[in-house]
Amino acid sequence: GYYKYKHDEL
Amino acid sequence: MNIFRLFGDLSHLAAIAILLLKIWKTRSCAGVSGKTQLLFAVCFITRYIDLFLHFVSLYNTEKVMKLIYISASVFTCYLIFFKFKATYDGNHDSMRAEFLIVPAAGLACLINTKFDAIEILWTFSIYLEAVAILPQLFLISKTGEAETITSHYLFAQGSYRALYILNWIYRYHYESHVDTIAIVAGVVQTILYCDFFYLYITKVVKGQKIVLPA
Repeated sequence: GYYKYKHDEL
Repeated sequence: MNIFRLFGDLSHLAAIAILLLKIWKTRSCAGVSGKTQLLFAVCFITRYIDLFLHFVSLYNTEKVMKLIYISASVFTCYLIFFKFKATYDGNHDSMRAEFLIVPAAGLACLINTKFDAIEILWTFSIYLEAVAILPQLFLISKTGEAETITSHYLFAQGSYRALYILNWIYRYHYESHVDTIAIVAGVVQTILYCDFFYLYITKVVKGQKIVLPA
């Protein structure tokens, strides 16, 4: 499935 | 969130606070590279651009931290280039920042996760941060010494990304989370501090000042 690439770090 | 990332962010905040205090208390930015601070400000703005695009309520600490990083780095640049401009050591802060910005921008267009504006900006910010400290290290090598407070700033600044490496190891092992671009750039960034870390551990901790062989 479509994996929303999100940078979750500062 | 894990302990390494928490202490990494705290170390980063400490670095920003130490530098601000040093400039504000001594009313001087001698020994501080204005270019490095400009590059850091560019890193924060390009990395946290989402704050400006779709403003979301400051519902979590992450948004607040991003705003603190951006405002503190811009304020530091203001102190260096405007308020205490007379004490800015321009002729020693002579590394060409373009030689860092252009390759980082070029590489961000070549090696990225997704070719879209926000992602390219984020990647550019990561690559730029890896080399942003070079003008500061260059300035210290030219002046041949670093004030003790500036050494503490550099130690905190270097430790932040070193702790992030431990965070990435932790997240790989427990969350099988991997952000290759951030990891590679973070390792390069931390390696650039190695000789400074050596000097800091062997000298500053013993109360001596860092004096480089001229």
